[in-house]
Amino acid sequence: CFEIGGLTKIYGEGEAAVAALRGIDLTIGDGELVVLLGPSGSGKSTFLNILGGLDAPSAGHVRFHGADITKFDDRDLTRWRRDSVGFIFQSYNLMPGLTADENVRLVTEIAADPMPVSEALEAVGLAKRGKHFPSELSGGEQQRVAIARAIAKRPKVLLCDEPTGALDSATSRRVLEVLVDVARREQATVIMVTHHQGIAPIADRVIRFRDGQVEEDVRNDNP
Amino acid sequence: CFEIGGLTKIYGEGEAAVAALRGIDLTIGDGELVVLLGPSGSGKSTFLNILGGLDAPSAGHVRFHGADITKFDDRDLTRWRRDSVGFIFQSYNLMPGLTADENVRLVTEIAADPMPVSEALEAVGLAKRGKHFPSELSGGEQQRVAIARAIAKRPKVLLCDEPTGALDSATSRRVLEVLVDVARREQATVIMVTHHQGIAPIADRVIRFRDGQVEEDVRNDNP
Ligand SMILES: Nc1ncnc2c1ncn2[C@@H]1O[C@H](COP(=O)(O)OP(=O)(O)OP(=O)(O)O)[C@@H](O)[C@H]1O
Ligand SMILES: Nc1ncnc2c1ncn2[C@@H]1O[C@H](COP(=O)(O)OP(=O)(O)OP(=O)(O)O)[C@@H](O)[C@H]1O
Ligand SMILES: [Mg+2]
Ligand SMILES: [Mg+2]
Repeated sequence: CFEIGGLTKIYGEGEAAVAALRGIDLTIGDGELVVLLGPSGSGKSTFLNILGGLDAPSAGHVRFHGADITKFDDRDLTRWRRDSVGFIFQSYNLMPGLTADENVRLVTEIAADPMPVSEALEAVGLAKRGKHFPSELSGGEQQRVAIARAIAKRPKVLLCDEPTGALDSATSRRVLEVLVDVARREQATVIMVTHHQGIAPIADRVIRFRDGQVEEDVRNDNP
Repeated sequence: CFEIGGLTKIYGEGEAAVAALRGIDLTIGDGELVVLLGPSGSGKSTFLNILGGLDAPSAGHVRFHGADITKFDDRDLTRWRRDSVGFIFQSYNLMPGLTADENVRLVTEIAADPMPVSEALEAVGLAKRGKHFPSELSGGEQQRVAIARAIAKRPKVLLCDEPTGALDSATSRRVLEVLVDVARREQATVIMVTHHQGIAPIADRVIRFRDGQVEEDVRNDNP
């Protein structure tokens, strides 16, 4: 599981300092589906970035199966991100010079037991758009390529930052089913930042942030 | 008003051709608040980009108060975009090397009767973040700077592409009230692409796209 203690992140210094996370304590069990809610600016992306090894905290620790990610050197961080984490970024972060196919393949080529690229794109309804570049795709299509890229590596940990922000409700529902389905088969731990109302009922747990702290943590016993 | 006839946009050629818009006919009255819905990939952003003078159609026309925007030369297009249209982009399109203040000022400095920069940022709850760069702001904060930039010029036409996609429901509601309020005071025509359920009831009209065509066009007589 994830064991998070005293997680703190402060940007800038002095008067300009912004406390993005102010001491987060959480334990998240393996295979749990956690929904993370909270107002704009409350620290959700910062939290996900630290768990995914993309950023370092100012204080506190994050242990996954006993290993403290926040103390990893560059090589271990790279391995953590590459092998264990599927990350769906709030701004997709696709490589603009690669097609949709190539963006997914970049990740599956180095994975231990990946999904075929076509299967991942098929799952998000983009089987026919593989040869297009991100600039030739709509906002929601780019987001779906980012999702395909994350699920294709069959990760142990799936960190999703607003994975359906650009999608209409029918496409959102389909994409969420795919995400949850893949996660269940891999017994992956999923932490999903989302405003999508439909997901909270199927989550095991709903955590609410406010101003960099946990305001509420509700276990859902009837998902 | 906007008078749109036979608006068509085809990307690519031959087998790879994608028909993003397949003959759109619409008339939108001055001061109308139109919500534009439709599945991912149905042509909403393409439509907005053409109306905003950011893209040209393959066929058809768009007349605004009698002038055909699709026949404008570069100079008239620049003037149309700069003076008459406030555009909130699906991917924000902020200048990464300018602070939030400077991003808004860039637009107000050349406007005829702009809002003060501080007032625009205040309206979206970011009065204290003006000195930060986009990379130092959360997703929802970047989106709100993009909104401040669009309303600050007090445009005749407000084209909003998912303006609340990255915002939690409380912040969304506040931002939508601000947008509608500014539009009403300026008697601006608003075309808003959004999945946000809360806005359809206050719109004058809800238009639904599917596969590059108008599938439904419902006037709301009790907004
Ligand atoms: N440069 C391009 N080359 C090829 N196809 C393109 C290009 N730009 C857009 N498209 C396609 O045109 C169609 C309409 O795109 P558009 O961005 O207008 O959709 P949208 O309704 O805004 O979708 P979303 O809700 O996902 O943002 C999509 O299928 C998209 O992939
Ligand atoms: N490099 C930075 N310098 C200063 N402040 C920063 C920086 N990066 C993030 N912040 C601030 O940290 C706070 C938390 O940001 P974060 O992106 O985690 O919020 P969020 O909950 O994901 O918001 P949203 O829902 O808008 O995406 C915000 O106030 C943001 O402006
Ligand atoms: Mg965020
Ligand atoms: Mg779009």
